[in-house]
Amino acid sequence: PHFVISINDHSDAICFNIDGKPGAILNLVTDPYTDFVVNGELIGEKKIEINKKINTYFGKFGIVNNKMDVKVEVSTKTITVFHGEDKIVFPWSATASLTKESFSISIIKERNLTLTMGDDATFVIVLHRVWKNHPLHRDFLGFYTLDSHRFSSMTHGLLGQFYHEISAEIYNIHPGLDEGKSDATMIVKGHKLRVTRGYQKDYRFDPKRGTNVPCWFVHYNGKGFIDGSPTDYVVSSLF
Amino acid sequence: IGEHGKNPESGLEIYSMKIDCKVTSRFAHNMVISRVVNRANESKEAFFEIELPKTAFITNFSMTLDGVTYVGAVKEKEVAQQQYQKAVSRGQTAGLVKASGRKMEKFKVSVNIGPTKKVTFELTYEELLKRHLGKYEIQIRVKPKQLVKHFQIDVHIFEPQGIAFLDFDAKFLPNNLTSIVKKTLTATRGHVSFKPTLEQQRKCPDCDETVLDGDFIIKYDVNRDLSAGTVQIVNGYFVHHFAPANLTRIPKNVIFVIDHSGSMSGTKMRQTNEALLKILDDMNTKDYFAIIIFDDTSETWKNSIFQATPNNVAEAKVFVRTISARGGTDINAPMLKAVRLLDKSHQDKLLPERSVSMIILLTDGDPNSGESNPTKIQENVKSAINGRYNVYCLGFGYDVKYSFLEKMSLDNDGVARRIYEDSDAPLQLQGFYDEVANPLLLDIELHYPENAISELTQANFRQYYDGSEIVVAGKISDDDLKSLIAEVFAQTANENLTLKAEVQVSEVENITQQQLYIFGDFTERLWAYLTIQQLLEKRVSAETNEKKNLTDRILELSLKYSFVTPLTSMVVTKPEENKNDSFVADKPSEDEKVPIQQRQYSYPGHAYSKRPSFTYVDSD
Repeated sequence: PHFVISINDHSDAICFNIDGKPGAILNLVTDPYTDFVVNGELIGEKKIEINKKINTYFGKFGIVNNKMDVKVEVSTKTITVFHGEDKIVFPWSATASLTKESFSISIIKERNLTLTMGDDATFVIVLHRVWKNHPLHRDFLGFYTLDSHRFSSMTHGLLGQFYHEISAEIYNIHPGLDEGKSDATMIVKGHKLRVTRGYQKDYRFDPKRGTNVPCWFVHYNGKGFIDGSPTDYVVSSLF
Repeated sequence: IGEHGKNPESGLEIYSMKIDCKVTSRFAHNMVISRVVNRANESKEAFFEIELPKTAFITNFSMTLDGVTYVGAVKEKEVAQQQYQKAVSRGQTAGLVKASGRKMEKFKVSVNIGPTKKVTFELTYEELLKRHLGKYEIQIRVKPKQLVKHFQIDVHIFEPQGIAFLDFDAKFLPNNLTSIVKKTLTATRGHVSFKPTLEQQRKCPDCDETVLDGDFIIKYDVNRDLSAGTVQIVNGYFVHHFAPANLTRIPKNVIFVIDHSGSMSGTKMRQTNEALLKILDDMNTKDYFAIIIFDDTSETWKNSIFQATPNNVAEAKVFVRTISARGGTDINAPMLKAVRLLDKSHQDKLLPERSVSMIILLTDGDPNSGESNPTKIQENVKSAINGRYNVYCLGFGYDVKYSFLEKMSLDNDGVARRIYEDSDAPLQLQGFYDEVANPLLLDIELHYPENAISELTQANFRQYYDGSEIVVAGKISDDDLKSLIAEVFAQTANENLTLKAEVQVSEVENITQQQLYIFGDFTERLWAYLTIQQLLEKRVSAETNEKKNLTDRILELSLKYSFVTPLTSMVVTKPEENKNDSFVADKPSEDEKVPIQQRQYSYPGHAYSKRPSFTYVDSD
């Protein structure tokens, strides 16, 4: 999956890829203070060719707010809300919303869902539908954080570690190794990294084509930009 | 009966019988066509006898004699009644539809056929199939009086929502013959066909008795998920089916109010105890319950309401086993006691905040002790409940005044049900309980664009139970409407739920073009059927002025759509020797104390050309 992180007060963005194995579950957000967790499970293409790079996507997200006793599992097929012992399953084919005091989930059929958990968090999960007879690709999901201002400073995870504004200095912009793309040097978290100018897509408003988000790409699975290595974020279960 | 099903003794041969059922979006259109020939040298009386579901409305009946078709006309009951009276005064029996058992009505006519002449009977009836415990059932009672050369049942189902399963049940068929029932199923279409040959109809190789005697039942369900459901639009009418899946059940609080008066003694009391024990066993541990038993006095088990924990259930079962029959019948006091018990339990916060509270009354007789005026009891119960709890009344046996129970239920957002005195009475009681055992949604409101639609059927419901379905229909009054938005607002066990469906009118109409092969105006007829059914229900508890308006509207719709309802009759006129002779059909009332064995009705035979015949169909 691709990650896009805004930096420097939303004036620029950093992007990186995380390559993982299909079936692996990555921790995206963990806030021990609010007892809030978001994990994502990777899926691969329909066919995996030997000795070829495996492209992976998020096929399922698990969101847990233990304080509210709410768990939400979002897959490309259904959205399941667990509230205490209750379980409600929505299909992506329906426009629906569920509200309970400060928790709400609102689904726009076949497009996206917005999840609000009190004042703490607002997320959007976008459904990417692929032609079902496509020989390679399959449906996948995108995860967007709209509001995270109430998370504690202890929040971590592949996304969570960036919920508090980070500053990065970018300089030495010059023609890159890829023709037509610029390279630059970025200083972030005390590391000096080579980054390449590119763009990623935001699919929240145009689920088919997306809108371009220019970003500085960090090579090698975000090495130096993320804390530790991607394997540090692998967890054993969605919840 | 000879090779081709001919009965040489009677001279009459049913050479063809076809039952054709077409279902689109749960609305079933059924046609029964029977062809009979008289091979005798003299006139013979041919009977056409069909059993149809009580929930169906007859829409057409015709007889074709000597190439001339005599078609039935639906008329206001009073008008038909005048003809009926004339017939009675001539010494004839009239009234062609009679209750037959629990679910069926019997339609019966007879006509004299001249030597070597043929007659074709054709009966049409329509019905909105009701989802019951997770499935729809089409019941066809098969009972030809003799072997039939061309016998055929064809059931075509078209459900744009997708068919989840399709099964049939024909217990009368020996095992080796079930394979002759052909079933095909695609994503949205199902077809069941049954076409036994003469040999396959024979009970034994050399005898003339037929195996075709029993119920041919088709069961199916449609695909469903947690969505606002599906909306169909055809020719300016829409129907919205809503039956969400994947919801958590809502706890319920049930007060069982059980009659143990003297009349319950013996089998009824034993069966009630048996059913209660099973119901208690099936109770969800999150539910709450109380038991009030009454004769001319009433008693609340342990004076309180209890959570259905294993211990409480075990204790209640011990109590239930001790209930025995004695005394008179005072329904008023225990019903008010049940309301007070629920009130107090809610006030004391003993019950879950979001839960369904209901009173299930089981009685076998009319009140004869304490407040015995039925109207007063209905008023008392309604006023005490004040719209907060549901009342379900189960009338056990034939001595109950069903209309009294029906009004008390409908006044309080419940339903009444007759429990037939039979060996399966405990199963009937449990079956009813199962229907209301799992509430999934509360306070369901279905909204549509106000300015674009009119003539909406009921769109607010107190509860939605697992296994059932909410159906709303209406007329699109805005000719330029491009899309119809249906929104559902409801409460789940914990949250508020909003569901939305938006359908593009042109797209939906395109889809429904595909189903025109079934019948084009089904949505409008479904709307009319549903409107009439709901108005009939409303009429039960309406005050005089409102009743008059409701009656007028039911009558108007019944006549317009040619439905034989409790307010209309069907008259078939057959010119004979320059006289107009009529047949009239009526629908029997549920309140008639009809024994489980159908009443025998005989229509006196008469010479073909001399005596006028008169027949009559309608519906209560």
